[in-house]
Amino acid sequence: SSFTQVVHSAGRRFIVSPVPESRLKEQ
Amino acid sequence: AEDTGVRVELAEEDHGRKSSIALRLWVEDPKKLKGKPKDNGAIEFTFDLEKETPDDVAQEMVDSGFFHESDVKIVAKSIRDRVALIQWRRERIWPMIQ
Repeated sequence: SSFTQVVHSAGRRFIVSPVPESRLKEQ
Repeated sequence: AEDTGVRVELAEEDHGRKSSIALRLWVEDPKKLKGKPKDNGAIEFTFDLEKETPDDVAQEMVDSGFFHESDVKIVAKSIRDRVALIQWRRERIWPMIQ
């Protein structure tokens, strides 16, 4: 799956997923 | 709230009851950041409205390599603006629960 997870040393989990094209401003 | 180029949204329905809430953050306009963010997508995380501060999360995101140290303030402000909106909305919709 295109989800990756990063766990910070303080314990918080960050789950990274693709940003839907529609939500990105024109670059 | 000023457009920081970093977007923070609720990642779940907010019913005003839980102190911790899921948020989703992504870079909408990388030109507004000082450093080059790691080309990541949307970062979802849980935030405790009562116990934590946006600065904590922003620093953890920098520590985790998502953002450059020079952008920690912009990231913290983006989270702070969304958290303020959530708390304002909770006060208006569920004053008794708060």
